[in-house]
Amino acid sequence: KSIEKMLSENQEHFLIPAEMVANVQENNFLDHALLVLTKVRYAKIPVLDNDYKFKGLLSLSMITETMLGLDELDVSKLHEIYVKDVMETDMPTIQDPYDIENVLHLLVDHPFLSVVSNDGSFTGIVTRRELMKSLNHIAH
Amino acid sequence: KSIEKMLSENQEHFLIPAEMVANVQENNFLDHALLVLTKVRYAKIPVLDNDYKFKGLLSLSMITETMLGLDELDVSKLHEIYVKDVMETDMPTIQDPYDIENVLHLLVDHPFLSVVSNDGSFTGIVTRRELMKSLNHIAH
Ligand SMILES: Nc1ncnc2c1ncn2[C@@H]1O[C@@H]2COP(=O)(O)O[C@H]3[C@@H](O)[C@H](n4cnc5c(N)ncnc54)O[C@@H]3COP(=O)(O)O[C@H]2[C@H]1O
Ligand SMILES: Nc1ncnc2c1ncn2[C@@H]1O[C@@H]2COP(=O)(O)O[C@H]3[C@@H](O)[C@H](n4cnc5c(N)ncnc54)O[C@@H]3COP(=O)(O)O[C@H]2[C@H]1O
Repeated sequence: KSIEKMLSENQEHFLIPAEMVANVQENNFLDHALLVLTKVRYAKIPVLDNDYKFKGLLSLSMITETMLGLDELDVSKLHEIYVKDVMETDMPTIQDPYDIENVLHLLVDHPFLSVVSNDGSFTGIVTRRELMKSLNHIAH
Repeated sequence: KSIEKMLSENQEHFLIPAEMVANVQENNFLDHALLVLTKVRYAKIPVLDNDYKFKGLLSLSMITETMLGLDELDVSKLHEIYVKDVMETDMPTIQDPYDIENVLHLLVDHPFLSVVSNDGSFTGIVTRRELMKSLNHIAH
């Protein structure tokens, strides 16, 4: 039985639903976003809009980048810049139900994939950890 | 042929050698470490001592945690705190040659593993990406 067949038999378990995913709003200021990312400690999290539509991804380095001044670190700008001004927007997303072969391929370069429905609504994420747990299971 | 057998045939390719791994020194101040992490954009990197011995791991959230004041964000402390004061030290490490079954198991909960020799010298890292490339290859 191929690896992909074994994985697709498990695939309903891969999705971490939206309510369990830390996120920020695109119209938050960076000082608020810094606080959220510091507290949840995830490296990168989804950015949503007011209607819970998926808009992009945000990490702490995108925020600290704006703090690098000519001579010293400057936090004052963080209350003037929006998440949407610095977030990443060129990431791939997947739909549900997903093509496991496509997911395996994308997870090589992305630690997680955002699952987004046709109308742009954020429904959850699929992570490398969930896949690796499955593979570990298959390998034993 | 089992997955593990196929993976161990590839394992000499898993190691990313120390010279290609971004790192900071345990005696650096946090402002310097923040600059390094912002520029390299890796989520978490190894911490070494003066003799290139492996000491721990550092991420931006460990640094920004120290900036959270009572009312506002405070960068001044970053020039007074050392990397070794905030770094993570309870991570597992692996040796070379590694037991692929152990590596698969540890990579479920760790995005990368530091390879450390008997005398504590840092020799490189094994990442989830390298493993997933191998698995993608096997699955086709
Ligand atoms: N609070 C926690 N509890 C248990 N284990 C934890 C953890 N925080 C991190 N880890 C472990 O560290 C890995 C890397 O997390 P990171 O935050 O860099 O990278 C994460 C993060 O950017 C994102 N992510 C995962 N779960 C999330 C969530 N609930 N909310 C927001 N983002 C999440 O997906 C990436 C890959 O996650 P994955 O689970 O494959 O891999 C995770 C997991 O194995
Ligand atoms: N500059 C870059 N070029 C190409 N792809 C990039 C990249 N930066 C990040 N990625 C992609 O994003 C994944 C997560 O990177 P992250 O920095 O959160 O988490 C990384 C980072 O904490 C560490 N790491 C990887 N390579 C490193 C290096 N050369 N120096 C220091 N740390 C490294 O191992 C974790 C897992 O790395 P992995 O390769 O499995 O997975 C990487 C890789 O697929």
